[in-house]
Amino acid sequence: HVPAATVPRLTLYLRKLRELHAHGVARVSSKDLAAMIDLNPAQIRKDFSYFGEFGTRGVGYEVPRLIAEITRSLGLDRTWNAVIVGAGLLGTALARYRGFADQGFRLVGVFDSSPGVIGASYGSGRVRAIDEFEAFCAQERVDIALVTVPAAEAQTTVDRIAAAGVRAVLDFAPVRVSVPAGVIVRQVDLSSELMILAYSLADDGAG
Amino acid sequence: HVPAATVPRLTLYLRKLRELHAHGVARVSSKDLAAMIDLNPAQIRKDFSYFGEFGTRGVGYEVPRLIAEITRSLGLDRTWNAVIVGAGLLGTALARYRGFADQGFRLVGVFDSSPGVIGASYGSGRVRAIDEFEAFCAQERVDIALVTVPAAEAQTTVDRIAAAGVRAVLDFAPVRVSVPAGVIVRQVDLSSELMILAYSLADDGAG
Ligand SMILES: NC(=O)c1ccc[n+]([C@@H]2O[C@H](COP(=O)([O-])OP(=O)(O)OC[C@H]3O[C@@H](n4cnc5c(N)ncnc54)[C@H](O)[C@@H]3O)[C@@H](O)[C@H]2O)c1
Ligand SMILES: NC(=O)c1ccc[n+]([C@@H]2O[C@H](COP(=O)([O-])OP(=O)(O)OC[C@H]3O[C@@H](n4cnc5c(N)ncnc54)[C@H](O)[C@@H]3O)[C@@H](O)[C@H]2O)c1
Repeated sequence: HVPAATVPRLTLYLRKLRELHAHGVARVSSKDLAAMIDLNPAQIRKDFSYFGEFGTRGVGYEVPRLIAEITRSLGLDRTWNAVIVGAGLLGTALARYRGFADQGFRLVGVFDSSPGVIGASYGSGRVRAIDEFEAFCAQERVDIALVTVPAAEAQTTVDRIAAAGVRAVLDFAPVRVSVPAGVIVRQVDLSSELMILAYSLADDGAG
Repeated sequence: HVPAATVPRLTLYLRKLRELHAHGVARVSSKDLAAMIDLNPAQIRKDFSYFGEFGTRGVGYEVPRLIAEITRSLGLDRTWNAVIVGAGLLGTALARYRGFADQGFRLVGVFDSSPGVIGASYGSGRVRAIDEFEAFCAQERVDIALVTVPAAEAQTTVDRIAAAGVRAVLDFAPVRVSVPAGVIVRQVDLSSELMILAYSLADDGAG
């Protein structure tokens, strides 16, 4: 059981370790890994010690073993079922993306409220009417919902998702949504990413 | 001049204050604002004091004034020119999104390397060939580049962007890219967002 604060770093290690593995690298030292991902080697050693990986001095850590340990501790050794609510520009791009399946996330349904979108194909299925959402969640296990509806619809959509028993939400709408206890929500706010870049540029005198 | 660590919070305040302003709210207390965005009122008061806003006890802060102060301190009182490199699924969704323009980010060009995509319309313009990138950056001021090319192309694309004089990059490809000194890069990693949600579900025993 790793502390929650290490989870974002573990996802970075996992991505880089998978890349190394794909290139046939069998071992890696904390020093080399730290240089590849701009982190501190001592922090890496501490994170790895949580799941009993101590590496061998001078030889480093076994890459396949680290991958297996991190995958297990992040709960990625099983498949998570995801749905997308809002099949507009962003929702469709996410629905067609094959990168999530490689990480163990299976898209099981895409929902929308607009007649012009319902029934459209997104590659591996057709967009369903949001009215079917509750019945769908009663039949299929749904672990995670990605919310790509307009900002004004976000809170009611998240309420509906939580009421249907889905416990995790990734919200792309640029408004803060509130969720009942027991439901986890993370927000992706692309505008705020751009604002942070603008601030750094203005700070450097580029403004 | 605000410390960089406050910037992500300032973008949250700005979004909520703009919402309040749109609903005709003239004043807000740090306590009420804190409740709306799940932050600590003392932290809010501290952040606002950096640009001389102390509010009036019992009455709170003037919403329009706060908006103006935060906008200025984030460097959003001017327009930033952005380009998108990679006009595939995600690049096209971002190119058609009208939400960035409202925040002062103007899309001035979209580039791609594939003949089948070059020339396609994305709403307010046509996709240009990546070969024109350097000439374009020599004529137009480009502040920020959004990178939505496949992972294998990400590093060479970012190298090209930095060499053309663009100082800020928002990278959507799921690989870490390195940039020369003087160039700022932020990464949006949607897979890692999903992994963090999966971890929280597994941690709650949903796994
Ligand atoms: N497009 C982008 O690149 C981008 C970038 C950043 C943030 N966002 C945010 O992501 C969200 C989606 O943006 P978009 O550009 O895809 O918008 P869009 O208008 O293209 O798509 C929204 C979709 O949601 C559907 N919808 C509306 N109400 C619904 C409801 N109650 N239930 C189910 N479906 C519903 C609409 O029919 C539409 O198909 C917005 O909140 C936007 O601010 C988008
Ligand atoms: N689609 C999504 O929802 C999503 C989600 C998470 C991450 N991503 C990441 O975003 C990136 C884009 O994903 P996508 O789904 O849009 O892929 P895509 O294949 O649909 O689009 C990629 C585009 O980049 C262009 N391209 C390739 N090499 C180029 C180069 N050297 N210069 C300019 N253009 C070039 C291609 O012609 C293509 O149009 C990928 O790195 C992907 O991993 C996408």
